[in-house]
Amino acid sequence: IIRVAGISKVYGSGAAEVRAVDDVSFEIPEGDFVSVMGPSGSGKSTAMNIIGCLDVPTAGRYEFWGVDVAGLDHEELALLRRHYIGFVFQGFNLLPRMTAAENVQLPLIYKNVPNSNRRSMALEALESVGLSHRADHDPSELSGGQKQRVAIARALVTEPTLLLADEPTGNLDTTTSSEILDLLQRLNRERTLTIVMVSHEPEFASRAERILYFVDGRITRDGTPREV
Amino acid sequence: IIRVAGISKVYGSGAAEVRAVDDVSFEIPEGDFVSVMGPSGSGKSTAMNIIGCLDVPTAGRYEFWGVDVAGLDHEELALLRRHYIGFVFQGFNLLPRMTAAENVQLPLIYKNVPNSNRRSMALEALESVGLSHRADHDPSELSGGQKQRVAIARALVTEPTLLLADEPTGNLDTTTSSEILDLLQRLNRERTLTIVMVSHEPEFASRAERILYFVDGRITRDGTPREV
Ligand SMILES: Nc1ncnc2c1ncn2[C@@H]1O[C@H](COP(=O)(O)OP(=O)(O)OP(=O)(O)O)[C@@H](O)[C@H]1O
Ligand SMILES: Nc1ncnc2c1ncn2[C@@H]1O[C@H](COP(=O)(O)OP(=O)(O)OP(=O)(O)O)[C@@H](O)[C@H]1O
Ligand SMILES: [Mg+2]
Ligand SMILES: [Mg+2]
Repeated sequence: IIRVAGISKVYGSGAAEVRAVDDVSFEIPEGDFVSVMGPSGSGKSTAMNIIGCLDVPTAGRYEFWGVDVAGLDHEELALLRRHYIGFVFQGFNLLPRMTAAENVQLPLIYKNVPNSNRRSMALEALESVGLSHRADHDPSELSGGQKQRVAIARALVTEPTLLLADEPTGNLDTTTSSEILDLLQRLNRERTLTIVMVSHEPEFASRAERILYFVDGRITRDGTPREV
Repeated sequence: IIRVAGISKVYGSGAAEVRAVDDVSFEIPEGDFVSVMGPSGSGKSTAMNIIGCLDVPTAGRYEFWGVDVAGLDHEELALLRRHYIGFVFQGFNLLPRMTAAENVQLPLIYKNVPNSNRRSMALEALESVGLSHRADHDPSELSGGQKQRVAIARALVTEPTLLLADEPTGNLDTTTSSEILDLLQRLNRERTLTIVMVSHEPEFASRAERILYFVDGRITRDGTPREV
């Protein structure tokens, strides 16, 4: 379970101050599938980076499965991310001079998975997003949506407890997006994978059971897709 | 007017051959607003890079406003791009250590616009996408959708004849996307700006008068939004 209380993230000060996230509180029980929506610049990615232990809030409390994250040092945060969290970045963040399969294997290397299993686990993850036929191409040889799907495969290959996906379908056509959402819903149901997904497309965001709606760093609505 | 005949782009050879674009022909009269749609990996960006003179086709003929592009050297292609074409890249392609305003001014520097006008032209372009208040922040301090809008401002600041926008609203919420499409439609009508826009969102792609639908490197449908 994720428990966030009074979280803020402030950049700059005085006239140049930007309150990217402003006093946000919510809980996400294990196995939930939550969508995060809201206008451009409303704090969605900032909140995701805090939940994913990639960024430290300026104020507030964050408990990840009962652990108070503020009390962890750099090493412990990295360990927690590596073992429990899969992250799909809004900008893909693939390494340019490595193939798709090598990019997907990276989290397995950090997690000390034996070398003999890594390639087959990476190909299986790429197969689940429809890209095993491009496993040995590097990002410069892939289209925008193909890169996005490699990033999704990389986030799923370690079979995380929590998947944080920041606009995972932003560059995908409707059919491919729908296939990715089918995959995520299947993992959520069959493996009780907890998912927090940013999506600006209501058609995909409403596949989740719950929507957190951000405006100017605050959550203005929290409820079922129908309510929000 | 853009006239493309029998254009192909092939990568690799033999078993590894990828026909990114495969024998494509179309014409775009001046002042048209055309949307390009199709599944991920279907050749949309490759076609856009060829139209924008950023990439050379493997075969076929391309005439830009009556000029046979194949007959131009590197320098002449760069001159043609700088003076006539604005390009919004799928990955934004902003320079990291420059502010938003400096990024938007870059095409003006290449076009030898006097220094005294550049800052005000850049701020006006940023204002048109709702970001003048973040002009002096660099890309690392901007959200995904804010970066995308800086990239749109940069493409428009030179008042090009042709705007090529590759997924310009991929990271924007519906309201902000709608505002960008309003802006593009206004420039298309008032300044007869010719626009070719890749968009996977039918709601925005149908703002154009015509849709080119790509599948596996070929155009399978070419017609009005209603027909396609
Ligand atoms: N340098 C390259 N080498 C090999 N294949 C390439 C290269 N660049 C692109 N491709 C392939 O060409 C095909 C078309 O790519 P393109 O980027 O044009 O697709 P797209 O329609 O823009 O896709 P998306 O909607 O995902 O952005 C893809 O299958 C892609 O993997
Ligand atoms: N390093 C930084 N310094 C200053 N401001 C920042 C920094 N990083 C983010 N911001 C600002 O914080 C606000 C929230 O950014 P964030 O990336 O969380 O938005 P977002 O909801 O993900 O937007 P988008 O939908 O466009 O991706 C934005 O106004 C952004 O400009
Ligand atoms: Mg974001
Ligand atoms: Mg593309």
